[in-house]
Amino acid sequence: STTQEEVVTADGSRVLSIRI
Amino acid sequence: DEQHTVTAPDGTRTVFETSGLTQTIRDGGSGEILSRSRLTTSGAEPEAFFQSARAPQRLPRELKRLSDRILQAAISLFTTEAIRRNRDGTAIFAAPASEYIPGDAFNDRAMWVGAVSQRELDRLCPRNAEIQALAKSTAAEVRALGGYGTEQNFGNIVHRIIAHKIKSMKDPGLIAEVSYAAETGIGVHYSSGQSIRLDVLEPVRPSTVCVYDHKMGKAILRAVRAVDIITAIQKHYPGMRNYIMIEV
Repeated sequence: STTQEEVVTADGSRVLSIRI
Repeated sequence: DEQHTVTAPDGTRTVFETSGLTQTIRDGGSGEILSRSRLTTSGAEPEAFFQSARAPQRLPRELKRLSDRILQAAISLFTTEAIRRNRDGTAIFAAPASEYIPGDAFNDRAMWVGAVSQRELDRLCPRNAEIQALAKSTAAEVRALGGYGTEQNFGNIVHRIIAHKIKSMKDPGLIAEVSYAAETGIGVHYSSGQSIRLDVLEPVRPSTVCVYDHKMGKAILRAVRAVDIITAIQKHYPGMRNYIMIEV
């Protein structure tokens, strides 16, 4: 299965993570 | 197995692709491979990758800018990994010493961000479970006694008692409450100005230094602060293979 998650860090960067 | 896209506040994207122990870092716009590293027991090591012979040569200042961008993206990804507490594993950020030092020459782009298993952490920092347990039990003791006033004061008391317990052990394998000068890494009087104050150190000779930072309540160890701490540790213990920062 695939999971997807987006997080905004304290410095304003966005991290989109996709795991397979 | 994993793909992380870090979008910086200026809109530039950097992609980290992890397959097993190999991590590839790409430019999110062009797809160009910027770096490929493998996590080994010696840290992150560069791996060869195909580069177009027709790709333009980058000027030193462009390389520096690119290096800074990759480092910033890596730290953002590390912060994200570190706060995902529901996952099994511990966030790890591995990069050569020069990558930590602002303004230093950009040489080798070996860099790796991801999670290591508890088993791997136990191998590198064998006292980690003991330190975690000590912090947990001390916090519970202080909480049960009460009368500590503010949460800030609660944190200070817990810190002091943990340090006292570790010092009482008289165990050379654990060092509590030391301060190193940020610029030189030289030991200074605990908590003196401009110094990096450290809660607990576990030097695992010959190759590893584990640094424990106690955080109470909602406080978190920020990535920039972690880099400052590790930079001072590198100066105090030069030539180690692994410098590991653990938030307790």
